[in-house]
Amino acid sequence: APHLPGLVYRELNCDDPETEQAALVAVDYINDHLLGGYKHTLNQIDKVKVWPRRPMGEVFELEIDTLETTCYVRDPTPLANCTVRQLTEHAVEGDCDFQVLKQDGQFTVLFAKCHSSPDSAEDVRKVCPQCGLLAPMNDTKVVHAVDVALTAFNTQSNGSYFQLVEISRAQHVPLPPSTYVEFAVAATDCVAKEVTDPAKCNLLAEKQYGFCKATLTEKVGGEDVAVTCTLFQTQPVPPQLQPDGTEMSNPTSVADSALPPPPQADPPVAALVVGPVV
Amino acid sequence: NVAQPSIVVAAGPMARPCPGRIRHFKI
Repeated sequence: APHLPGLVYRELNCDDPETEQAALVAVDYINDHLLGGYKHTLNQIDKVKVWPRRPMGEVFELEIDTLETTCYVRDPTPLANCTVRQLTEHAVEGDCDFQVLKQDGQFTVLFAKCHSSPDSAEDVRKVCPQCGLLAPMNDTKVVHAVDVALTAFNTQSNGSYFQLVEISRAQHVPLPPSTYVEFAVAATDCVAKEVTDPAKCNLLAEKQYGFCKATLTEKVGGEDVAVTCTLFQTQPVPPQLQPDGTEMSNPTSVADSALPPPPQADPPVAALVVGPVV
Repeated sequence: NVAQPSIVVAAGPMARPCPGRIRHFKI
């Protein structure tokens, strides 16, 4: 075979500022592309190789570890203000491989592959014998707890009827026997007090997401639920291109007139907390 | 057989071995 010129990569320190810059661009990429769950933050840079790229630039080949934060992925809170989920809360780690192009001082992600995994139950038990462990999202108690919590939230709502987007986290808590759940919701074009058939409600064109935390406590002869939801500001409708390429103006939702105006934020707040509803 | 191109590491100051520092905690 013809002799190929040796491929040469540049070794770089994992804590080198340039490496960290590339890793932070990679973490932002994760959080911008996650479809659900929680934002992740950089925990450790495992490996880095810097390959030359013809005709110009360099490709940073990175292996990074991340940790899940407590911020839901659609929460507008800046990542720097998001708390890292602690070991006692049953932490979740991400392992990612990235290729990040550096050209003209700019970093661009070329390739990303990540997977996340929760800490082992044994490790959680080591640091906190009585802490709750993560439960499967399709666990019947989890689904029931979310159902009861969302019903309680909609029952007290004076505005839109909110429907479930995803169950993002759940734990069985031993004492008192209860189920702790976190889930995402979105406003629909129905008025909560007037809903007869939730299946007829549609998500608003201008998405308004919310994030709820709830505890369903079992007791003799029944159950108690406490739920608190944080509603995020509405997200503008992405412009839809007409066949000839022109952008369509925001389609107004027909139910807008039926709904009370969304709570005006003054000054605009990123989120409105509703609850706890017991 | 296709010769595997030899990968040569550029000479330079030895970078401190990776992995880098842990910013929060290790699972």
